[in-house]
Amino acid sequence: GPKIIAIANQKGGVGKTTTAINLGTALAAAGHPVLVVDFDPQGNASTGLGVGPEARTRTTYDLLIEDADLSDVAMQTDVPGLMLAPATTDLSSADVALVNDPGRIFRLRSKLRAGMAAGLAPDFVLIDCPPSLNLLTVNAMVAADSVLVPLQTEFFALEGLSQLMLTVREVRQAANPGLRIEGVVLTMYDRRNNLSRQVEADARENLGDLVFRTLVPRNVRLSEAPSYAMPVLMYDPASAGSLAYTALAEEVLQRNGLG
Amino acid sequence: GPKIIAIANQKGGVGKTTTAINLGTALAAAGHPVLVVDFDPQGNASTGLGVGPEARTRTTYDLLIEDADLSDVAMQTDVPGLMLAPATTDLSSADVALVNDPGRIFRLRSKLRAGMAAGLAPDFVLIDCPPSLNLLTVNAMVAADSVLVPLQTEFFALEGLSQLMLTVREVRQAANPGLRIEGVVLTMYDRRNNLSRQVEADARENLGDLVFRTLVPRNVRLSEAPSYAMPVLMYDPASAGSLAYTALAEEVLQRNGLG
Ligand SMILES: Nc1ncnc2c1ncn2[C@@H]1O[C@H](COP(=O)(O)OP(=O)(O)OP(=O)(O)O)[C@@H](O)[C@H]1O
Ligand SMILES: Nc1ncnc2c1ncn2[C@@H]1O[C@H](COP(=O)(O)OP(=O)(O)OP(=O)(O)O)[C@@H](O)[C@H]1O
Ligand SMILES: [Mg+2]
Ligand SMILES: [Mg+2]
Repeated sequence: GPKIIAIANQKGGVGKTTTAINLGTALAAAGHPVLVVDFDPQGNASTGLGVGPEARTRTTYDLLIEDADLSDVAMQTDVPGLMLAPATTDLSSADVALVNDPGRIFRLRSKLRAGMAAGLAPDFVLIDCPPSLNLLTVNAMVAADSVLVPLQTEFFALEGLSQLMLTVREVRQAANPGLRIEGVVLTMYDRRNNLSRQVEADARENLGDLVFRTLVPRNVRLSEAPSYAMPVLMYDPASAGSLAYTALAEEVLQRNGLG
Repeated sequence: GPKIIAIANQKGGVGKTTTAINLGTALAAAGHPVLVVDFDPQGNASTGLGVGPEARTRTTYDLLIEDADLSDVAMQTDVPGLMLAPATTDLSSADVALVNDPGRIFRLRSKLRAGMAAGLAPDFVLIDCPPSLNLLTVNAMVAADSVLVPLQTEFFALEGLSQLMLTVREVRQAANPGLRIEGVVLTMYDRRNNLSRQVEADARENLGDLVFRTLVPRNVRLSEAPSYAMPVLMYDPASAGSLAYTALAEEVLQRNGLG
């Protein structure tokens, strides 16, 4: 069945959404159908994939709270081979709405499983998580086969890593014994910058092979692409950002015996 | 009494913590005692002010949940004139711990008021908020006189602004009629970059005088300083980052009739 990957890091602004959009697009371009699940109330992944707020009629809030099916929520995007389950700000009320449901951490998993059993079966499901270790991120980790961690090459970003790994271990012990780390991808890397190189050295020393070989460089085309409502691979296919996410997709495929 | 400013934006990685640390330091350097309240479970403001996890014996979690007084939690830092109420990851369980308290959104406000009435009276209290519009950020907005919004000059950052302003309006109507916007400060600005200039133009057109004149440039010294456990004003006083936060402090003082 599909491989489900949660893209998570509670540190803000590290490149979670940029990775969900562009890794998803690169995997689809390599012939592997993808579903991106926007699980952040900010809805940035939806915007970046060209689905504006007015086009988000059925959302991940409906999936989680209102009992909609995955097939009602998943929609085509302008990216060939890539579907999206969009998000709106309603999603931010999910924790409060589910506080009395003892099975609240399993809701996304059961909806994804039901949807895929009913025939919606991409090769990859990428879940874009909010900058928090809240109920939404826990739902994503319970539903996932693995967690892919974007790590900005900055000091504060490194500080939060141990808490994130702790949460992954807790979810594995409490609810999802098969949960693994898909890998750690270094983002906004600037090889002229001491701090970037130092964080890379620290990460490779402490995390070893978990760290992808691919480094995603700081590249202005990556931050411009969302304002044109498309992934960087469509906005500027020859950019450093596009090349990096294409290389990352190849590494993800290789790690999963598909490369 | 002290002016209480919540530094908030649910978009992650826009410079909230960097602004709390360095605006705080610049205000203290200008002769105005400051208390920084670290209200983010990541504890980045505590780290950036030189207070490591082992030194955080009493924290904002204790203030909010365990009934500690402000005078028990606030501590001196190595920055002259700047005190800190530190945070640990415990703070992330606050929403769950307080779910049955009907007065949960007023807890920080009553603790700050009691502490200041008892004699702890800086000129400014800066509350560093997490990247979310959750109970912690709402507590900060209820306790505050105003909200200072760091706005990264990037497309996704602009997208979240209307939701943030909506939340400020809701808090003003529901709990804190005096809540104002202190201002919007553009961060990580790169004048060579089209997107930066476009976001600045959009922000000034839509928000007018709310936008501070001071632009905080992208400056590597700002991101290096936390790895030396000190504000940029102490790490590299002549850097573009230091100069920008000194100018921002002057603007904040002018807006409050103290400049
Ligand atoms: N490699 C890169 N080079 C340049 N800009 C980038 C890069 N990756 C991401 N960005 C930009 O940096 C900002 C933060 O990235 P993004 O929004 O993807 O992070 P996030 O972790 O999803 O944030 P949040 O925590 O708010 O969900 C965005 O404006 C994005 O366009
Ligand atoms: N003007 C700047 N120039 C260069 N780097 C900066 C600047 N401001 C902040 N940074 C760096 O960018 C990253 C994000 O900033 P910061 O952590 O202050 O944002 P935040 O809004 O507090 O993030 P979070 O949403 O996770 O709380 C940090 O690594 C910080 O050191
Ligand atoms: Mg995001
Ligand atoms: Mg912060």
